[in-house]
Amino acid sequence: SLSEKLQKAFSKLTGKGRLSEDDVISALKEVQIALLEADVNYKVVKDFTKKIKEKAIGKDVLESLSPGQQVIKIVNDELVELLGGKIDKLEFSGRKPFIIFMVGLQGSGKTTTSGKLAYMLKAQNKKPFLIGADIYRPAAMEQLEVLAKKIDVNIFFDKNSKDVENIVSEGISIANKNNSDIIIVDTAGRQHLDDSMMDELINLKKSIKPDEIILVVDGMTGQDAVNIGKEFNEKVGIDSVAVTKMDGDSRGGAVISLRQITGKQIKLIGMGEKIDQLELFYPDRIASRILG
Amino acid sequence: NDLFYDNLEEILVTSDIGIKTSMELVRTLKEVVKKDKIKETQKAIEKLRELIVDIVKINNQKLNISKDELSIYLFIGVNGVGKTTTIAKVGNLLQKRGLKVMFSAGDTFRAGAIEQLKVWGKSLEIPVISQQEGSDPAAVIFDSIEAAKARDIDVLLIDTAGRLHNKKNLMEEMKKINKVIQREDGKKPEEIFLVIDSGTGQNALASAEEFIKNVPDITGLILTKLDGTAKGGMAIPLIKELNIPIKFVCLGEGVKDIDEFIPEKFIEGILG
Ligand SMILES: Nc1nc2c(ncn2[C@@H]2O[C@H](COP(=O)(O)OP(=O)(O)OP(=O)(O)O)[C@@H](O)[C@H]2O)c(=O)[nH]1
Ligand SMILES: Nc1nc2c(ncn2[C@@H]2O[C@H](COP(=O)(O)OP(=O)(O)OP(=O)(O)O)[C@@H](O)[C@H]2O)c(=O)[nH]1
Ligand SMILES: [Mg+2]
Ligand SMILES: [Mg+2]
Repeated sequence: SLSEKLQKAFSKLTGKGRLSEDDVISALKEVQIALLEADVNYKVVKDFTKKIKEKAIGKDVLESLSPGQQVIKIVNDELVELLGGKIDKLEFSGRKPFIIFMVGLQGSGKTTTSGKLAYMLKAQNKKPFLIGADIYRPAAMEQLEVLAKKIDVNIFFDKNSKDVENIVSEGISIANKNNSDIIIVDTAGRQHLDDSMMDELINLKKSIKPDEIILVVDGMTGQDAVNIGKEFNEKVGIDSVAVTKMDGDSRGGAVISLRQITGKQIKLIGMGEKIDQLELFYPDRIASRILG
Repeated sequence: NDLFYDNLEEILVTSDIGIKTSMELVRTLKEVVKKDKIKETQKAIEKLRELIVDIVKINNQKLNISKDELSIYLFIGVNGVGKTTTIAKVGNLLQKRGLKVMFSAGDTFRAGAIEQLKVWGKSLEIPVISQQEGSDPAAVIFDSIEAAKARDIDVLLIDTAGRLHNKKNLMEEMKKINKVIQREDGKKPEEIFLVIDSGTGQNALASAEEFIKNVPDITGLILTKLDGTAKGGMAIPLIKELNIPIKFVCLGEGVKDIDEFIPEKFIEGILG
């Protein structure tokens, strides 16, 4: 783990008394390698280690008795700060019904997370409503329907429609008749390089005017996380991020990259395939995971 | 010149090749450049291309098909990588070659998984053997092999549920599925494909190692979603370490969006 590596790197140096700038720089190489192996983006790592270097070469670290511990603490604190505040509770309030779009790349976990979010909101005594707006993937609507039935949440989809905007607006009017207070729209997976699919999303946003667009990203995503975050945020505009499959042992550096590139809050963490395996974001948990 | 190598390292790392493999490649390139007294950057990049081609070019890239018996292709991999969609693509390819194909709906767990494969089967006119959602995957697979033999099928493609490599019970289930196939068919599956999402980062290596530990007869990798900005670079340390060939690459959601793996094309996607 990074903390073990740093302990090792600095234990060789403690015997020398004061640390030189070169000593800190060589130990920071360990930090760089560990962050890259944790899938943090290359450029983000460069900026991050520069910041750490400025703080580590500061007076109090160089004169401390356990420089390794000090640097680890600086790295950890810097990561936690970068990741943004923790989420104590989900705030989807204001307009009624509150409309959420789940967007992202193919297979990232949008449909599953839509079901999980509806379940979580229901447990908070909200009245969620699901809309299946993926008209492309075979049996996408059936998949969401099975989830909706499982948690007894109302759902709308139209297997015969090829008009996503119609499906969503019709779903909203039905949700209103149902007195639902939160509407979750599950959209089709799409590549940010695919202009026609990005246009579909841009047009859907224009006509429906959602209150929150959640970018759903696979927790195992590598360097491409910055491209995903940047393109979806610039072309469509996102409000927050959900990271899935974090019950795996991928270190999750993509979370850092997403936060850094979009500046948006990481709100939700998918921790399994079951409908109740959705957690709220805790930066210190993610930071210690990345540090190993 | 240091800048040249730094930029190269950045290109390699940002394609998910991994920092250790990237540093190794740059180190080797520096030695080759020195030894061969290379002066132009174009030549140096050509050398780098060759180094990478040497890693990913493995000889057994052909599709294994039994002459007079049923061939079984098993598809395994992490959640959401594209297994089910790839089965449709490979099934379509084989059918176009005149082979009789059948699908086995071995994912009995995920919502809508059986239905998803059935929709593909219907559109390709390929029969799908399935049971109820929640049934034992081994039972479905057993049924499928029986049905494939009875109907004189050439290739049976078996879909399985997505699974993370750190889930012990799911790794055990996958082992059991492999055993059932070998027992029922009397031989190892002709192909066991580990399907990998090109956007996966460094976890791909630990994941593949664990899959192989539990299913040592994996015969090929399939890299999906190469139609985006992800470069699939983690395939390089993967192939170097595990010596398993990439048999297909997938470039889209349509049934035709599948190609044989061409090392030069793959590397061009990384180096430009
Ligand atoms: N282990 C684990 N699996 C997950 C998690 N979230 C989703 N999955 C699985 O990931 C796979 C893909 O999930 P989907 O919900 O179908 O993904 P999607 O983004 O809707 O996919 P498309 O609609 O095709 O773009 C499924 O097998 C899910 O069960 C998670 O947090 N942990
Ligand atoms: N852009 C792109 N999308 C792909 C590709 N291959 C599969 N997909 C999409 O990825 C998503 C997931 O594909 P599936 O075939 O359901 O993946 P899976 O591995 O069977 O998923 P689980 O069974 O849930 O583990 C779907 O939306 C597919 O259309 C590809 O090569 N390119
Ligand atoms: Mg979906
Ligand atoms: Mg599947």
